[in-house]
Amino acid sequence: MERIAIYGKGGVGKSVVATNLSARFAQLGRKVLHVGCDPKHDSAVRLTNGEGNILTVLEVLADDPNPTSTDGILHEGRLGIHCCEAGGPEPGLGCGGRGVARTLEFLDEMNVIGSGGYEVVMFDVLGDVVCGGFAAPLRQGFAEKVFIVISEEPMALFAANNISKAIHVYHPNGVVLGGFVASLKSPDADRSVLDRFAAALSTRVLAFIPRDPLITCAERARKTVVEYAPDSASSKAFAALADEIASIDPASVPLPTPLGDEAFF
Amino acid sequence: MERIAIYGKGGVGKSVVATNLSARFAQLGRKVLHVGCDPKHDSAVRLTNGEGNILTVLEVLADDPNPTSTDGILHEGRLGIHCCEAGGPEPGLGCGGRGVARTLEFLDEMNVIGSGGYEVVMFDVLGDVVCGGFAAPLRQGFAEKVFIVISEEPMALFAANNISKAIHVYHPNGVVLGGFVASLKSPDADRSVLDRFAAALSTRVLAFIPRDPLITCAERARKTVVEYAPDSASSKAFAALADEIASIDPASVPLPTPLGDEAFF
Ligand SMILES: Nc1ncnc2c1ncn2[C@@H]1O[C@H](COP(=O)(O)OP(=O)(O)O)[C@@H](O)[C@H]1O
Ligand SMILES: Nc1ncnc2c1ncn2[C@@H]1O[C@H](COP(=O)(O)OP(=O)(O)O)[C@@H](O)[C@H]1O
Ligand code: SF4
Ligand SMILES: [Mg+2]
Ligand SMILES: [Mg+2]
Repeated sequence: MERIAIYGKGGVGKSVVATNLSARFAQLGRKVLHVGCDPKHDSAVRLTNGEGNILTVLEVLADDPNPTSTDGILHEGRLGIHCCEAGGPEPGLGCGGRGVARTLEFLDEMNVIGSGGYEVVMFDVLGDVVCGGFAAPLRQGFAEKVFIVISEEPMALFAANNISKAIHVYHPNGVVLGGFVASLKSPDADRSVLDRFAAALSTRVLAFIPRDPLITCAERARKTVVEYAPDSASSKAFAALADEIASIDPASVPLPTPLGDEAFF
Repeated sequence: MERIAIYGKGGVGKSVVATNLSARFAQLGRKVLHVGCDPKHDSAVRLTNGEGNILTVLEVLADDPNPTSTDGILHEGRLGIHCCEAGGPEPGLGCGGRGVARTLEFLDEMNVIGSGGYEVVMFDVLGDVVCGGFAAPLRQGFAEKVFIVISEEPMALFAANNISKAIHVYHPNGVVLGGFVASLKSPDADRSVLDRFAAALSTRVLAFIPRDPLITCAERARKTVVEYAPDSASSKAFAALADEIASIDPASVPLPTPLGDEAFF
């Protein structure tokens, strides 16, 4: 079973990467569970059958705190993908990661991952602050291979450095940093800066996802780009990335070597 | 006493705004307390006398959990400004806002705000997730006037919307949303989009801080731009903003009207 977590700064491009990877694995015939773990709750919806905004786990549990089935929580989306969206509490009220923590608790209670027959489990997780619920996917039995989405913006690199520090904390659970996925904000961004940053952290950039207008078109058509435009540059990059991810042996991945904070000021 | 909090998405430009406002108020003769509340801990250092990286409150308390004075925690910086930097726990270990929570606890215990004779208290706070320690400056006795730094980027607006929701939660403490401060990432960003966004939330953009290369020069010279280049476009914008902030009567500020999350997808 591939147990993947996509982390990164808010807005850097995690959900585009995570939903396209889930769709790609499903196209290859894998049974996929996709879990949205960002209070922005707009990940799983990109894989659903025009349901629009699916209810988050926090919303469902507000009405029924002790559900006895996965109905209303797990949704079957396109390509046979099973999805759920954690949700987040209202800002200012309780832990921002509470939706993620409660969702993973529920998946554990219902033994969804253990008994669901999934071949790929994909967590799409906000990584601005790696604490509370946002660190929950790194605990035992959830994510194994973490991939951090970066861009050329300094704040995206600072967040990647912080997430790499968290990898150390959860390493005893078998969590590894599989690598970075670069999602460039500008077509003329300097890729060598990102390669050097990855090397400094003892990892590498596995893929550069080009800025692709077809991703915006796909979004409007409520599809992932690998479904909407399979021959596009970005779809080919996602297909290659999926193969790369599957070929990573966690046992041979070194620990990352995050930089001191001063490196960013 | 002006009790101000500068909130906004990570990297949007809060510390540039907050340190320049603190420096401007000090230039006008006010006694200022400047509190850095971002785990990135790079705010107060911009106002210090070349001390380089000042110790964060969390670091000091790690050695001495029950200090009996403000030594080592409050620093006198340039222009007579008193500053401290909250710090943050290591990612993956404990609440991301723990440094902020512990710092405000300390300020309370030592009655720093009540007895320090300050005329301006400035909190520079990370606003990606408004929870735990990051919401602490909105509690009784800390911030009164909140200003949210926005840019033309959608994620900065989504964060501003979330922070506006948190204003509702803490409104009973007398917290008000004074307005937005626009820090444009691109010189040809569409300002009218930001004015319309502010109007939709029942607030307004108080200032547009232009992208100014002198801000980068000032940073390298370890000064704020209002000290380094007082006649620059951005320095004039900060001076006008400081006057605008001082003229706001909290009792006459309406509650913001945040949009539903769907407005951002
Ligand atoms: N490679 C890309 N090309 C074009 N648009 C992109 C690309 N990656 C992301 N985007 C757009 O950027 C926005 C943010 O991406 P998203 O994946 O939702 O970020 P996150 O999940 O990290 O918050 C979305 O509107 C998305 O369509
Ligand atoms: N108006 C501006 N013009 C030029 N550079 C800016 C401007 N505002 C912010 N910056 C730069 O952008 C970076 C992030 O700004 P900062 O204030 O540290 O953000 P935050 O505190 O929100 O994380 C800094 O390097 C800063 O010098
Ligand atoms: S643990 Fe993290 S997400 Fe939870 S309250 Fe603290 S800062 Fe917020
Ligand atoms: Mg997302
Ligand atoms: Mg800052």
